[in-house]
Amino acid sequence: EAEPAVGGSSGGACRARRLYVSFREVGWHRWVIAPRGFLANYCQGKCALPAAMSEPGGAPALNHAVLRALMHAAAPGAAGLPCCVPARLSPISVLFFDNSDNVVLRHYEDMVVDECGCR
Amino acid sequence: TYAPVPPGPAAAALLQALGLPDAPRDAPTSRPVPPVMWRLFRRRDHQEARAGPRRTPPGANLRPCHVEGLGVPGNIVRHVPDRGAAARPPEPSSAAGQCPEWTVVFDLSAVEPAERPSQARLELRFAAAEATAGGWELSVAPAGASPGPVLLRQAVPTLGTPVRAELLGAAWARNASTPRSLRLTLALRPRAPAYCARLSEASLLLVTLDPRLCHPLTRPRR
Repeated sequence: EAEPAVGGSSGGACRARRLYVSFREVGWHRWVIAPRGFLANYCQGKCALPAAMSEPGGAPALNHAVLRALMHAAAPGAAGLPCCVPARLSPISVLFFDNSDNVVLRHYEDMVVDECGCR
Repeated sequence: TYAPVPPGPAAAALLQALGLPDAPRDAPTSRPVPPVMWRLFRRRDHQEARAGPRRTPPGANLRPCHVEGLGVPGNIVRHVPDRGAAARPPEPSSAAGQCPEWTVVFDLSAVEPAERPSQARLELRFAAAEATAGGWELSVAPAGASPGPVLLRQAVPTLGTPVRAELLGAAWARNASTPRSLRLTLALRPRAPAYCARLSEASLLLVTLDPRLCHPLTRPRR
């Protein structure tokens, strides 16, 4: 279940968008005990100036991303814009049955996008 | 918009990424979820929820690949049922004289060779006809045609609560890789003359760390 992108294909400035993964929707609810799903989110949006100048939470943008955005503004054909990608991720834990009838608690790093940035 | 995942390479890749060679079949209906696994899940889930976005960064208070509820490193906890239970003959509720021995079998074939065990805790529940003054002694030996040396002896003061015994370092060398299956012979003897107890449940709580999936704590950006 994804938040529809607004404003054309890129959907405004680069930011995290809502994406809920339901284990029932992917047909895994019979062996995944908990959770029923989780907010994975995803990154989308333009990394043109001035968006490429600031990172979420006020952290300084990457110099390389700013340079690329400047390049693109000066000579659009030279190099593409920086990409809108995950800048901070969180783990989740999943409780499930495996094929040996074990009950398994597994920790997965980097499953939830908390923040996006231009890279 | 809802998008059911089409079966095929995408789902297989996601399962592979989740460390599942193939999607487990439906849940085994007879298998209730052990309370210890719910406790560990809720504890971890609560921490991850608290460490989520716009709060303290995950690295601040949630150690990746560490099982807080058990205090050991690891990113996979398995509650493995005893396969030997089905083959055990029914026991009299209380018997005097030579107490029985039990063979327990744990299928560990789901553990991948790259995983390093950090805890292998035997969890036993006994039913006893009566309490005994001096308590009991649990002994654990490798099961096989000829009885193996006792690997672990442990005093058991009471049978009212689950009996837990750490096998790692005793019945299982710490740096050894995980065997495909673990077969043990258990005995529980009263220290003072008393009726024998009956083994009502055996399971193994196995914690492993998969170094391929546990990158060191990400340093907060300067």
